[in-house]
Amino acid sequence: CTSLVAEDKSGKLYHARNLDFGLFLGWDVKNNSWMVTELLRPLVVNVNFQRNNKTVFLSTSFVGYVGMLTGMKPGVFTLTMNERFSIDGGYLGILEWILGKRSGAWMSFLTRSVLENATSYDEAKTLLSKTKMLAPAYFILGGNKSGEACVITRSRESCLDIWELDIKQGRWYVLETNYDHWKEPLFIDNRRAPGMKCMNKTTQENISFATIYDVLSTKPVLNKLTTYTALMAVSDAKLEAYLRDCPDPCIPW
Amino acid sequence: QDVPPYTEDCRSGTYPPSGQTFRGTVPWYKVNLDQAPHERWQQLISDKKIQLTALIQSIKNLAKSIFPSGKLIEIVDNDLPLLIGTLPAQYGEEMKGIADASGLPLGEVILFNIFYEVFTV
Repeated sequence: CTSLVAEDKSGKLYHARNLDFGLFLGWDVKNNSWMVTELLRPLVVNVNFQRNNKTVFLSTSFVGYVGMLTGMKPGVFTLTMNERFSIDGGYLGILEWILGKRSGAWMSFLTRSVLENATSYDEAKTLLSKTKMLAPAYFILGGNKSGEACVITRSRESCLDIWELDIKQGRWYVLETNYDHWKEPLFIDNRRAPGMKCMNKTTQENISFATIYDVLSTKPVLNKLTTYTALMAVSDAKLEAYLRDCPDPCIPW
Repeated sequence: QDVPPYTEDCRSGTYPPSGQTFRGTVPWYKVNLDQAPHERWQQLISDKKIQLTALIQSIKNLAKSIFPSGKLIEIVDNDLPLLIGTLPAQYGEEMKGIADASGLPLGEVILFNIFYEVFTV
């Protein structure tokens, strides 16, 4: 996955992501594609979750999956999560859960609960950084005020790092793939450098849905695992999602 | 770049989406949180039952290719549903509703919903 939050010159925040899923889940030799990724695309839906006929939050989701990976509380915050791989992974959390140690939260239920119940950027940030979890993860959170955006790097037990926007220091966007931002990505899976190169080339003056979509359409940020691209602007309560394809030549991840 | 990872020059003019990298738009649905959790996803499942069944079947086929005995699917179908009572209440009920509406075994719906935890290694 690739997620980013960027702030334009007027202080407006944009949050976008490519959702990549299906690595090693069956390679279709004939069509040069991942089987599960192909089958996930028709299941992508945008959902308006309502209570008393009023929107509580918006999400881009997969039918049958009750948790959330991409969502927005209009006017309040936006949230995406990226997978964080670790030896101390979710299978250990599941094992603990089965054995009766149930103090941790399931990742996608936590994100859903935050989207449903948190009422501010700060509350969402606290919940995502402090709740014990069954699996490690990256949470990419955007608010509705200048400077409100961060990448929360989580292990199962604790928050390892919060990487925030810092306009004064020239950090007008944060971009997260599937590696700790303070370490080099795996050399065969470097989507961070091409993504950042395109963001830097775009410049803060020109950031918009259109230019962010351009960044997320550039290979290898766009790859064979990319299921959908979602674009969110919290101040406009605007969420757009598009199914993606990566024609050959295109890296499988 | 003609070799993997086929890095391109930064794209421009791709929005509004069209062309070879665009597969289609994403439909909108409403989910009413005032409804009982069991009922919330009925409309969506009814519209996408065939696609959801195809995905779950594909995952089962992959599992069978790794464990040809079918033991893994047996565990998913017979033992995973035992977890349902331990999951946060409304999500467990929603999964039961999805299983009922789609006709898929509850264990397979649970597996789909905990895929993230399974795949983070």
